[in-house]
Amino acid sequence: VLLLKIHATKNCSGVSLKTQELYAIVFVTRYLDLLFSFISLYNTIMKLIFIGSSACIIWYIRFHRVVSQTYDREQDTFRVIFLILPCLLLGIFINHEFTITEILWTFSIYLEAVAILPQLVLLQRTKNVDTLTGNYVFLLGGYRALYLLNWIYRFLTEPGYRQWIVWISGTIQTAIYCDFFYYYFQSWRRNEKLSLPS
Amino acid sequence: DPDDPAHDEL
Repeated sequence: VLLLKIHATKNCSGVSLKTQELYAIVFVTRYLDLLFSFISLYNTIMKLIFIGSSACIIWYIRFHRVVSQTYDREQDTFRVIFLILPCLLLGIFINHEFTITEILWTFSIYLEAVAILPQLVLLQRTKNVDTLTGNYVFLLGGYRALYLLNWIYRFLTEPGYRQWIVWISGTIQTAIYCDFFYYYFQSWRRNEKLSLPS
Repeated sequence: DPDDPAHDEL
């Protein structure tokens, strides 16, 4: 959705490069297993799509002659190091196995939970949020919220299925969107442009 | 081992 929006409108105002870069870090550190394990064709294709689309979005915002001019550089100022470092420490200390790939995988789970924050802060600073950008954040949050249902279903149907690190991180991730969801639905119901209160 | 979850989700 976001890549299509940027490609079609040649405009990335209201889009946080910081969040996209955090997602790129999340996908690369999590999908290292592309190199040594195969789960399904769907799984492999989606991993490649996630890595590829976020790389494309970053390229557009950073380097595209037209798109890069529309980037809200002065507004997108979230200090991502304050997210990356704690997640890395958490990944080193709370994991299933003390190996490089497992620590990086766990780090990516923690980082993903908070990766949307720079985008939410930028949306709050943007007076009139572009409809497509609002829809992108809604779909991203909705996609993760659906995982909660999936985890319940798998817990009930697969003996021994549990993964506390993923469940807790995913629940926090979805909770971070709650406020956004509220204003998204309100603006939808009133047929108004989305704007988050500051 | 159930405590060693397969990373089969995205």
